[in-house]
Amino acid sequence: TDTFNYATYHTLEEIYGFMDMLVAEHPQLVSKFQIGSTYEGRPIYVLKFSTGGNNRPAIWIDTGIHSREWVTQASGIWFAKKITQDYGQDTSLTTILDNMDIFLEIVTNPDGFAFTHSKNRLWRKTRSITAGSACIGVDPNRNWDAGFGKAGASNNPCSETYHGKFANSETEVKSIVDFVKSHGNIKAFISIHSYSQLLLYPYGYTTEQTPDHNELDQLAKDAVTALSSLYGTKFKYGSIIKAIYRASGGTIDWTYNQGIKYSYTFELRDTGRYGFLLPASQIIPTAQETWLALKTIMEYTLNHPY
Amino acid sequence: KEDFVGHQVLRISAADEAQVQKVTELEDLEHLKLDFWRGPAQPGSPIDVRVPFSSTQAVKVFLETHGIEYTIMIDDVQSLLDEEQEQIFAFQARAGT
Repeated sequence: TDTFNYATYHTLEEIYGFMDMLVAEHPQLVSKFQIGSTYEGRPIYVLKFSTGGNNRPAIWIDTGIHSREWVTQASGIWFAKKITQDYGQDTSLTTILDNMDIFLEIVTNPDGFAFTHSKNRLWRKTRSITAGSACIGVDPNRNWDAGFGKAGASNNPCSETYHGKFANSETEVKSIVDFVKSHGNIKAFISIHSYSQLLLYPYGYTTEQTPDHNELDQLAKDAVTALSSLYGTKFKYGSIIKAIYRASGGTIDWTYNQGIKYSYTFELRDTGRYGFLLPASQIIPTAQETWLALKTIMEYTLNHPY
Repeated sequence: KEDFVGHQVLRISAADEAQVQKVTELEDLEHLKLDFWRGPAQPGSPIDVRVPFSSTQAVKVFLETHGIEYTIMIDDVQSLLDEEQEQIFAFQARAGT
């Protein structure tokens, strides 16, 4: 993985190949396991970074649930490599990994991602078929069982924000749900999207503030401060419904309601030039600055057990 | 592969709640085949929408009629995609040798 090119976009096969290489190089630290299969039958893989222990408290990071947000999968690859490089070198990450596990799902929507490479670069949803409709796919960030079907999602299968027939109808979502429930000890859940430079916390489906609002807000502030320190990239932060718009059935609303207090979602670069088509030259800077924010959240999670 | 020649991404600035509502109405017009990259939110928050070539005129007329400001964020989506593909091919060619 030292010669892997982190500054270009890769296909699903290349990413899965990268994951295998990383596991082979660091068998004591990294393992790969399958949490499910996609609608079209592709395996859904998660990397586990662990230094031992049994069912340690854990941090979950996922990238690429919206398949066209290519900088997120590319950043996920970079994060994976960074973890293996920094463990044993960086005191903070080493302490985190000596006490917690990190789960990283680099391609959360493999069918959609493959489709962006083969047929439609701007595909966002899953690839599941909806009976009675000519339109394909469900927005996997509207398919979670948190305010499912309420305002902030579409019931039109042709819409980019179609919520699906029922909560967890998408295997890509259900696989994570099952994993999170069976693990039972995930303490931070970070879902990474692009673009618009935001760090968000629950809720999206209601204007009601979470009981942890002040703490989540302060941690978000600290995280974006760390992020901005590298290249001066400006991020806003706040609850989903306040900072962007009402969105129901979203990932981190569900994880928060499951008891995962530190539930965040990122919207990575940019502010209005390239959108989802961020040039590959920006992959590494994007990943580097995001990593600083991730570390802030991970360190806080370690130091503030609940 | 899907062709995005002539597709533009417009950045819309809705000045008040009424303008946000107007843009939301656009979202419901399925025949325009709009793809909202950033959906309508509160006033002052940018709205980005990919507009197919065939709908460009209708959307711009709609926005101008209602006094809603916009800029062109991406002039031709396909040209950006072509650049992206060229970069990927160039990398693959180098990797292959």
